[in-house]
Amino acid sequence: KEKHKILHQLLQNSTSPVDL
Amino acid sequence: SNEDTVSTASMASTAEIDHLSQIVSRSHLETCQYLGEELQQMSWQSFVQEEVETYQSKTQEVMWQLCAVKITEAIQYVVEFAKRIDGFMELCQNDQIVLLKAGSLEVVFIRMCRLFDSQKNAVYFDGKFAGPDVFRALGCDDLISSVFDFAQSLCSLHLTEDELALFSAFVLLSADRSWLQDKLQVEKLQQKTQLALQHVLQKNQREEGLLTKLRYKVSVLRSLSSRHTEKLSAFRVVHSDIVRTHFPPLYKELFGA
Repeated sequence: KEKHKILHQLLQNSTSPVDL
Repeated sequence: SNEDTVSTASMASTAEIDHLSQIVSRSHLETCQYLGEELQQMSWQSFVQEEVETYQSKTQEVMWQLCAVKITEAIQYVVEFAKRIDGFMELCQNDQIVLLKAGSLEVVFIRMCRLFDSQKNAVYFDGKFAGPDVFRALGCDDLISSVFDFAQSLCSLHLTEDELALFSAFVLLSADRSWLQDKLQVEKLQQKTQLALQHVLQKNQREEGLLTKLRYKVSVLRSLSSRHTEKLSAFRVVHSDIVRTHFPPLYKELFGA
């Protein structure tokens, strides 16, 4: 999990860091 | 009654396929970095010679970093695209990550054809349209030239947004990626996506051989993606500190060893 921390976060966030 | 069952089953499946097409197309449009209207309003201005030279005179490290940032931005939109595809979030998280690590850059290459000017052989990059010579400082002319060739060839197919959307989903949901835990579930999703793609191609009255051409593109995409990884590894050998301290963390997670 540590290895893919950001991907995990992006996948779990319902709101994306990207301003869509 | 047997006929009824068959026709109900095929109707249900058609409805399911239609639904998937709609979801994937909508997800694609919602998560494209540049929308159709924005593309139309874009001035499609190219870098002038002086600007090209400015990019060429950057150091290899600075140019790599700039491209890593741009690729990472594009990939964040691809992650959102994946999340909105029916069934993707039902996969276990290992498989979601495997598919994104293997396929997100390939989808960026597909999406590149929306921002590609075939006549000028130029791609939208850092605010204007850039030819392959803009990327000379990277020191991978062969890969850049292959990426541009790919964009030219994909553009020549004149895919609609629906077709691009389903082709992107088909590539992302590749069931033959290494390290998948539940290959079968991914395979089912990919098969449904392929049916939806076939259905849209038929609906759009596209030529018979288009699906075969797209299948060939899948292997080209894999080669581009693995060559990118090789180039990054070679770059890291010389500039490991730059990668560690200046490259986007998401980029490192996706393409790092």
